[in-house]
Amino acid sequence: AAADNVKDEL
Amino acid sequence: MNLFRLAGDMTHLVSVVVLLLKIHTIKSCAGVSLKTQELYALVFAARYLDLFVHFVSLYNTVMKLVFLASSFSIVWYMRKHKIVRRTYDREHDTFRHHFIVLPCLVLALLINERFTFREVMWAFSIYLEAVAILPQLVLLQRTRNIDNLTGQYVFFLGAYRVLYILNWIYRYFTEPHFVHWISWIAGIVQTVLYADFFYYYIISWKNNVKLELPA
Repeated sequence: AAADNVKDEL
Repeated sequence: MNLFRLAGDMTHLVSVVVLLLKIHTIKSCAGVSLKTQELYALVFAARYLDLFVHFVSLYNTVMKLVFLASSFSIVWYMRKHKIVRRTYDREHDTFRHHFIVLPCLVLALLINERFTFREVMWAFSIYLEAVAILPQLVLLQRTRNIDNLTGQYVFFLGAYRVLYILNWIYRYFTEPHFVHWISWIAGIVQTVLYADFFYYYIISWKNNVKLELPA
C-alpha cells in the first residue's frame, strides 16, 4: 500500500 | 493520468499564468491579495521539495517548475516591481496569515502519512493550500470590487478543485486501494470555501448588487 502513496499528483 | 486530472492541472495552470500575465501587462495588482500569493508560493515550495530527487514524469517536473516560477514571480511583482507594488492594496490585505501557517504546520506534524521531513512538508502544503485563498476572499469582501482580474482567478482555482475531486472519484473506482485521506479531506474543505464564494458571487451577480461575503 505504501507504494501506492507515490505522490504523482501536483 | 485521467481527463479530470489533466483538465484540473490545466485550469490550475491557467489561473496562475493568467494572473501573472495580467499583472505583467497592466502593471497593476489591484484587488489581488499578496498574502494569498505568498501562501501559494509556500505551498509549492513545501510540496515540490522532491522535485530533483523523485522523478515521476516529464509532465510532472515541468508543471512543478512552472507553478514554482509563476507563483514566485507574482510575489516578486507585488513586492519588488516599482510600478506594480504601488497598486497593492496594503491597508485592506490585512489577513494575519501566520494564523494560517502555524496551525497547518502543527496539524502536519500530528497528521501525516509518515513522520519524515518530506512527508510532513507535503501534508503541510496540502493543509495550507486548503486555506490559502482566505486572504483573497477577505480582500474581495473588504474592497467589494470583483474586477475581472480576481474574479477569474478565483473562478479558475475553484474549477481546478472541482476537477480534482472528480479525478479522485475516478481514480478511487479505477485503481485498487488508491486512498489519500489527507488530500481528500483537505481538498473537500478547500472546495467548500470556493463553493461558498461562488454562491455569494452568483447571487450578487444575479441581483446586480455588490458581492456580500459573510464575515
